[in-house]
Amino acid sequence: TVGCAALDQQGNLAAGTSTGGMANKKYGRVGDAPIIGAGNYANNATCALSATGDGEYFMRLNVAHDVSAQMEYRGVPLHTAAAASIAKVGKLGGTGGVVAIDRQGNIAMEFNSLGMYRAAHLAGQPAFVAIYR
Amino acid sequence: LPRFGLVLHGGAGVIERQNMPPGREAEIRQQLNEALAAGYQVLAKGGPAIEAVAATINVLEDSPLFNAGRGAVLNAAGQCELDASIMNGNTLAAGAVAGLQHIKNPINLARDVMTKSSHVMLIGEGAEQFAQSLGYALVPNEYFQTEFRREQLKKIQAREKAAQTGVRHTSDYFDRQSRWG
Repeated sequence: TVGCAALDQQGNLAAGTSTGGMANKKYGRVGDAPIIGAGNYANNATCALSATGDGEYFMRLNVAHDVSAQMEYRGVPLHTAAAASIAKVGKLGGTGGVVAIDRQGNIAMEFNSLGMYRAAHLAGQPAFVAIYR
Repeated sequence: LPRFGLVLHGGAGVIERQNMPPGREAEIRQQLNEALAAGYQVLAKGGPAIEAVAATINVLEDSPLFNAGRGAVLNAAGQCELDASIMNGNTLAAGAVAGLQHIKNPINLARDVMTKSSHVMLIGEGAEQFAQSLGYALVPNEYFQTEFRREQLKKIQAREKAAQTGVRHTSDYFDRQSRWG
């Protein structure tokens, strides 16, 4: 799975996710990537987010919207909300991660797996690429 | 704080460092940088976030190194089956596609579902008919398939068969591989 979340100069947010799903999948199995609110979400009032991981857990917990909802209803900062949602995934036994950005340009790259291919580039700052923790 | 920017991921099922084939890590980093630059350029020119997202994901879908577009995992029948979604934070418009087998860049079709249809999600053959109505060319499923993923599927299915006959592999490597693609 691959994904991106972006903040443009007009202050608008957007997020996208694309995937081949799970190896050896059968019966038309679909994961969280194409499910808005599970593997992908964007709302100018909160954040833009793309997820990757065990899709079934991200669907059951509505992870992408869960992060946004914590920010919207409880005023929780992005990285705190992302960490809390990934902790919920872990608690159910799932693994994976999210990348996200908010309107102020704060970013979060939370994951509970071995590593996550991730990168970021914010205006006026050097680009960042990482794989492992 | 920055006036604009982007974050991306290439998946969380990374290969353990000790199992990473030599040179592969450098290739992956190079592709991530390329994808980042594609999206950043859109933003730096004042372009919309939605276009930056599509530009970034197109690079990753075209790379055989990631589980999306070309280089995607294979389903049990040995075919690639692709899903994607996109969302505009300003309008809360969204587009999604699932079960595609012949669309080169699924994220582009998801964006067209968002902007050129009254729906949010289209799946399978219907989604591909919608694509053709917009002038998309279909690509053979072989375009997406790679030797690495064929080998991966063979190993997972061999293990699945072994499990059915009671033989258990100790390594949970295959667990992660099958769960993660």
